[in-house]
Amino acid sequence: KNKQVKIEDFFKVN
Amino acid sequence: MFKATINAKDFKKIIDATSNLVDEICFEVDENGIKANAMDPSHVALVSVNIPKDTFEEYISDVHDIGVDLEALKKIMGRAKSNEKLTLELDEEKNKLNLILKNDAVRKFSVSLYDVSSTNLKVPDIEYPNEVMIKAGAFVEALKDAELVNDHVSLKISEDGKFIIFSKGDINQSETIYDNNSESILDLKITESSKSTFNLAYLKDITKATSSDDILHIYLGSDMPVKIEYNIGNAKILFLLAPRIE
Repeated sequence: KNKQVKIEDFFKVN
Repeated sequence: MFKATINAKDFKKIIDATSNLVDEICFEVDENGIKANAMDPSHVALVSVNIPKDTFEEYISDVHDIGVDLEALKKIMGRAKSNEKLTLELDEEKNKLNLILKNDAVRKFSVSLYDVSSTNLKVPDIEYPNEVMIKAGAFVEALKDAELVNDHVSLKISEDGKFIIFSKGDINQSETIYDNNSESILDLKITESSKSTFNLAYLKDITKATSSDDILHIYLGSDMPVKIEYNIGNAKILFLLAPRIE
């Protein structure tokens, strides 16, 4: 089953 | 000082598009125009609005943060007529934003400012391998098909360069396939196959305020947020939606 992730998780990458 | 005049129709659309995701927003105004970035309450999506000065018929502004309740603005703009001009005016003494609608009559509204301090939220600069330019109406139709079978949808780029909106339920499945020959597709810039899965309710909210002929720029990668951009007059609105990941 897939799980919703938060948009903030992608801030750190950048 | 902040005073700006714009056609009511464009501003209404900007507010409609934003308020589907966000309850309150801080407009950062300066001499160049109005900007606002906000996350939805669940921090799954981000909306960013940029209304440059040249969108306005009249624009005078110093630097201010104007925090407003979007539901209140939405209700007021819901009363605006498309042939009306809207003047936004900051009343610093009373701590209010005045909205003045003008055509036959002059109608004045005044909303209290929220202490929504500017969050300094920046839109992350993500590089995407794929970009789809598609008419909003076509994308919305594909979402409606997907909704028949599940509450989430995969946006895929196939190896042979097709854009696929795919949804799979326990027993049923839905798929809409676009390629370069589709009339609704204005451009496909593809460098690799990709797949990300998203919550359908968010995608519907993101596209709810669009007209069917609006051109969506959809940026896609694998297990990456989708970036969806479109223009409202000279203003630009951008959404980032985080994926669902296995």
